[in-house]
Amino acid sequence: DFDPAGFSEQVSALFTEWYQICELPGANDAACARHVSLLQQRGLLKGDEMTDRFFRRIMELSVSHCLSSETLSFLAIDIYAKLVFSVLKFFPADQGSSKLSLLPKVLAVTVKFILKDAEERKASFNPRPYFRLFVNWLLDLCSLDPVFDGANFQVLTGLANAFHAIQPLKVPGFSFAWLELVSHRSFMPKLLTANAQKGWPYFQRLLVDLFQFMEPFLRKVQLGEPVHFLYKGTLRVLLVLLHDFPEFLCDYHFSFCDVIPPSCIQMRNIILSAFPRNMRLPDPSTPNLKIDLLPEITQSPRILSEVDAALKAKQIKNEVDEYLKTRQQGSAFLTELKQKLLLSPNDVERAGTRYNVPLINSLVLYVGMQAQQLQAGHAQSMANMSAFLVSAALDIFQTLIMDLDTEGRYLFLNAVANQLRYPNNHTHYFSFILLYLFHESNQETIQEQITRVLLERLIVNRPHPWGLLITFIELIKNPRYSFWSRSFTRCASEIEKLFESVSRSFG
Amino acid sequence: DLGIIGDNISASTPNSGGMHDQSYNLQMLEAAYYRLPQPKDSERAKTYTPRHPAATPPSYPQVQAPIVNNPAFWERLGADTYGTDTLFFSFYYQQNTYQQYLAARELKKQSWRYHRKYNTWFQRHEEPKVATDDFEQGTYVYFDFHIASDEQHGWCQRIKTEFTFEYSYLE
Amino acid sequence: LGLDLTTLGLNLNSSETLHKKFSSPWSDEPVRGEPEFNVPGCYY
Repeated sequence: DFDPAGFSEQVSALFTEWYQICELPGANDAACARHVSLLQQRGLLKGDEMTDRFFRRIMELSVSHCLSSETLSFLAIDIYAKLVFSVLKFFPADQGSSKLSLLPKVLAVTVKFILKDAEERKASFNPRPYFRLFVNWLLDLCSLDPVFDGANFQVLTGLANAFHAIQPLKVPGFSFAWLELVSHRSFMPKLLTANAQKGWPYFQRLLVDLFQFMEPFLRKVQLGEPVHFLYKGTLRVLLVLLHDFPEFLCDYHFSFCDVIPPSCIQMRNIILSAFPRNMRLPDPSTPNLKIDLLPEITQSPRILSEVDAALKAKQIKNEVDEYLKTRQQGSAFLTELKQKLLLSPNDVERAGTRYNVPLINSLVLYVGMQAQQLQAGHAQSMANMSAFLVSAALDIFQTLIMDLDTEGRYLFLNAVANQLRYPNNHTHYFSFILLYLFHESNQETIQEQITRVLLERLIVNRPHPWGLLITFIELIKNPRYSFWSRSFTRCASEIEKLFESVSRSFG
Repeated sequence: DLGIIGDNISASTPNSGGMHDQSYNLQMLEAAYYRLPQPKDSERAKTYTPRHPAATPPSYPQVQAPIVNNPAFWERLGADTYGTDTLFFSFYYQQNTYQQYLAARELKKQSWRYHRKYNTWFQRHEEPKVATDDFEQGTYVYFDFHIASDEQHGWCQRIKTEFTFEYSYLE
Repeated sequence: LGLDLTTLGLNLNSSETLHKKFSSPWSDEPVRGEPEFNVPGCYY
């Protein structure tokens, strides 16, 4: 509904006054503080509907001023950003509300404004005024002076929520600006280091927002220029995370693999190659490397994603638990399992596959983790894998590898290979599972497919996860698998050359 | 508390929570590709804080006169026979300001070249004896500061013969 | 086969953190801090 009569003129006059204050040379905190209390006296900063109208009107003025000239002028946007910063800085905090109580209100007005503008303007939506507005806030609010003692985290999460609300799936026309803001050096590092990793879930959600937007385009490998540009920008951000915050990628690898399409091998390898900074990885091609003697190999990796969420959503978690516990022979669980992993027909088109990939990922990792916990209960040394030979988990994996069709088996093997990372007991267990399935399956097509899943992750440009390398080296070196005698290793001359070059390059 | 990660189907379901279909997303992304944020969108006018502020009586102007940011002013200084002291003064004592850039531009117009290793400006005194793609060699004037005695010191220019100016050090 | 990730302008072997100089996802140039033209000591 419309603003009260005369409201718009009143706000314009106040904004003009604010502009004149900003134009005064030299710092003018006193003048700023006076203006903020004037706004408060006019009842414009109560945090009620009038507050929303006030900031929305100023936003209208600033954006239209910015877009009024061919070469965008950020003058009005900058002083609007400064007004918000000054309101937060000089707003007299009464007992109840904290200094920053208005920030979520202002951000909510900003988000609604952007959503509406983008919906109305569609392809002629211009993201740059809003980009500039947020950059101002990132530079001012995120490098807060002590007056906001420790309120940085509220600011960071407020901005993170705002970015989530205008994520690319909601405002595709803001995608490039959005990624630059989310990865901004005044924002991303602070959100990932503030308050002992409490910001991690917020940033994980933003990364998932990005992957979910790109997923349908990345699945079809031919990328148009805009998507390729966004993809390269994403790689840069992931490389900064890999270099500076590897633990973040380690701990959330599971949810990222859910939303990265299987065709995005290198991007997924970046995430799977992350390892804790305090860890030294032994060179995988070290002769006679004793993996099971590594101290880290018996430690569980930290996984912050909800591994069993998809199982619960599909309501099959109880059946899985039941089978793992009782291993009831002849139960319908195993025979019906494949059917449960299929998508309903009308979801196939959108997902680009007949299978529910997050469900397969969840089933594989959850079953593997349960098997290890069960085993740990028997206090056997976790390193030696023979204890796993007789287990419900193995029944499930062998059923899947036998029952699934080529596509289903590929997705299942991918879910297993996604656990081949830095030295930990998941890497060790799933490496054992892959090699065991290779050895036990008497169908060469399955052996070939296992090889393919490993190989396609190795022939892409670096980085390559440590667990992947040691598994492949074990497969081609250990005579137990008589790898080189398999016909598929010589099915064509270039394949033969490929295997030789890969095995040479990995020692 | 952030809830489970919706599997990749729900995200692309049209109109689920204001989501659009893929072709719309691609269309908007392509339009955005031609409106990328520019580097200047993230830059802010640098507010200059003197590194070694000279204490002056309050009656003196406390902020710089706007004319020091006017390119024409520096072109005038560069062109007239005021010499180069003012240009060098601004370059070294007004660092990270627009006027430093303007002064440097005028010095370049007078064929001074900044040497990043020796942190000073050089000017050919005559045509170089040797000039290759990587360096030039010859006699140069370079801008220096000399202290003859406690009273007698100041900015000066010295001659340096047989000097090799490697272009990798040219700023 | 993916990209050669060393060509994206990030010094992946740097012992320093990358995020401090991360200019943008679109650029392969790190943030150019203010160039330091140190006045040689003798000039003071």
